[in-house]
Amino acid sequence: LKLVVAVIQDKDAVNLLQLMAEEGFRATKLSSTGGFLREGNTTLLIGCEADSVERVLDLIRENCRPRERTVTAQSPPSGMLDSYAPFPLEVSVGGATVFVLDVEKCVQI
Amino acid sequence: LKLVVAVIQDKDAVNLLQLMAEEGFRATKLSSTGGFLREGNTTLLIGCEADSVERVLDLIRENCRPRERTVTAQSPPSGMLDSYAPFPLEVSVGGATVFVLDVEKCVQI
Amino acid sequence: LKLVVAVIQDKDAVNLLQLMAEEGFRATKLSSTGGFLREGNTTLLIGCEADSVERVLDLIRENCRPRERTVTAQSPPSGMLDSYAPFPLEVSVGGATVFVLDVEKCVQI
Ligand SMILES: Nc1ncnc2c1ncn2[C@@H]1O[C@@H]2COP(=O)(O)O[C@H]3[C@@H](O)[C@H](n4cnc5c(N)ncnc54)O[C@@H]3COP(=O)(O)O[C@H]2[C@H]1O
Ligand SMILES: Nc1ncnc2c1ncn2[C@@H]1O[C@@H]2COP(=O)(O)O[C@H]3[C@@H](O)[C@H](n4cnc5c(N)ncnc54)O[C@@H]3COP(=O)(O)O[C@H]2[C@H]1O
Ligand SMILES: Nc1ncnc2c1ncn2[C@@H]1O[C@@H]2COP(=O)(O)O[C@H]3[C@@H](O)[C@H](n4cnc5c(N)ncnc54)O[C@@H]3COP(=O)(O)O[C@H]2[C@H]1O
Repeated sequence: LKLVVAVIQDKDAVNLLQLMAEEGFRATKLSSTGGFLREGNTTLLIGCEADSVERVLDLIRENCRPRERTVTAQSPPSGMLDSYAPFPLEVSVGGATVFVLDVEKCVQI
Repeated sequence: LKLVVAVIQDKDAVNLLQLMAEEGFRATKLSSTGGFLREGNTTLLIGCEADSVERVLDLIRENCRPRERTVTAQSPPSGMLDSYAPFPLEVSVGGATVFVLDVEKCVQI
Repeated sequence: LKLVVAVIQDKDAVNLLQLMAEEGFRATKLSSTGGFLREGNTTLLIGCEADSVERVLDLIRENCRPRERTVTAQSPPSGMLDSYAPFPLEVSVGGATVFVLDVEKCVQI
């Protein structure tokens, strides 16, 4: 068994969860925040058989798309304090960042 | 060391955490949502010694029980759109879904 | 690749995330609750190369410090019900509890 940890954009969560449920995949949704942009996003925990991982990744690829975000950085995201004037910054946020972990034991009560 | 990731029902969380603390087990609680029913539940992260995992699982078994949920599915949980009329659906939600992960390194600061 | 799961105090989160971003480390922040004190804290998920783990741990050590918490336990944290009179309890909360997990596969979409 594997645990798929997928950080996705909020906009794609409802649709992806629906399609996953239709194929019998189970998931738990956690509200999360991006470390860099500090904007809300979604972290999914998906426990599935090892040979289903590729199908889960396909569902994520097909339903989670990258988007451009224009942010006016309030405080500089890096150590640029001295030369900094707030200006709009175009940041591309990917569709998903996915980690596949091995599960030693799974118990359903 | 192992990391036990346990998705449980909100109703059992306070009691389980109290009993775990009494036995010296440490845990962190995350608010989560079920992917299918979209109802709030609880995800616990429990770091413990490998030979304590069975005791932690016993505490979970003894304190987390299945419950029936009657839901009137607003939008059909699967691709049944054409023949769908909203009617009460009886769904049995288990006491806990638990994943045991191996921890390579643990640091307390 | 490794997934670093770090439970830290809320007070240290913003500063640590800023310093990590400056070094190009990526992280996702989850709001969490301590199992024992039931107070809010922060759980970070940090996916990084295996040979960056030590640097990430150093950043956590340098920026997350232990603090004393005085709590008046409302309900006894353990089975002391009969002899219990509410009195202030001094609890030392560590800077961070960190679990390093192995990642089998990482996909960015
Ligand atoms: N130090 C840095 N310097 C320059 N640009 C940076 C940066 N950190 C992030 N970015 C950019 O900002 C986007 C949003 O990052 P954020 O941390 O808010 O939101 C992230 C974070 O919540 C999560 N994430 C990405 N990589 C991660 C990792 N290795 N570990 C944990 N979470 C990760 O996925 C979300 C989207 O990430 P994605 O890479 O698609 O998109 C990122 C990336 O394009
Ligand atoms: N493999 C896994 N990976 C990650 N998280 C997992 C998981 N298996 C279970 N969970 C988590 O545990 C909760 C209870 O699951 P359980 O299987 O007992 O109880 C489930 C199950 O009886 C039923 N169910 C879930 N998905 C279904 C599906 N695709 N088709 C039919 N019934 C489903 O609805 C109940 C509530 O599901 P919900 O998703 O709201 O809430 C789930 C979900 O948050
Ligand atoms: N093995 C583990 N697995 C998962 N999460 C873990 C963990 N060890 C620590 N944590 C997380 O880190 C927070 C701080 O733990 P720390 O051990 O520094 O500081 C702890 C510790 O000094 C004390 N404490 C916790 N459990 C105790 C117990 N059963 N008996 C006596 N003291 C306890 O209370 C402080 C706050 O604990 P709290 O649970 O509210 O909050 C914890 C919990 O959210």
